[in-house]
Amino acid sequence: GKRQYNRDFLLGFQFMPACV
Amino acid sequence: QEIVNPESYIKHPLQNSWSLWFFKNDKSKTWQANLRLISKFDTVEDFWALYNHIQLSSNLMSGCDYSLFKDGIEPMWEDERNKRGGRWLMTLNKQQRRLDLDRFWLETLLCLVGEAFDDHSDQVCGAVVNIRTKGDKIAVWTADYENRDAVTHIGRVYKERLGIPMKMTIGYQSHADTATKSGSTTKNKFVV
Repeated sequence: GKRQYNRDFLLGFQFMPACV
Repeated sequence: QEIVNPESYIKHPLQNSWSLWFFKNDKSKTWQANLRLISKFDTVEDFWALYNHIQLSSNLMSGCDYSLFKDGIEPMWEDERNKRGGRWLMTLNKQQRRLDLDRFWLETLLCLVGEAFDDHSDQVCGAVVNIRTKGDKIAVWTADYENRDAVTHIGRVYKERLGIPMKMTIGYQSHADTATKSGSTTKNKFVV
């Protein structure tokens, strides 16, 4: 299926520490 | 042995790979020479890394554009994937640069990378924000102006996501009409 992400899910990652 | 949750180290892949372009109006150069590819990304994490690193649209100089397009599509009418298409156009008044521009553009980006238009997301080519003294513009570009179902679905979802009141309308124009217009306005093929 298509990888759909809703706005709240996406916004939740804005200030996450970067992956290492 | 320690089991590490994959959520903590695997980035979240997007359906598409996207390219962010920047246009700076330098009248001594050709239009194409003023257009620069900034970066590409294909995960949620890399989208934010780029977004958080660059200037907000409202801080750009007049004459500048940001464009976000699916990888392989250039942000111009002439591209094979754009030339039969058109755009849902939001024209903003001068007060809206302060009030609405940055949140409308971010919402537009989230609609694109999150594939907000369901089965019709495949028809989306990209989006453009134009910073202009006379009034800024934001548009979502789609591939085929004759695909009524896709165009109107995308328009309805987009209008709702931006929080545009029911009584206000936004229009969809084909790039062919925009390219050949004689006056300052292009006729709408669809309105939602």
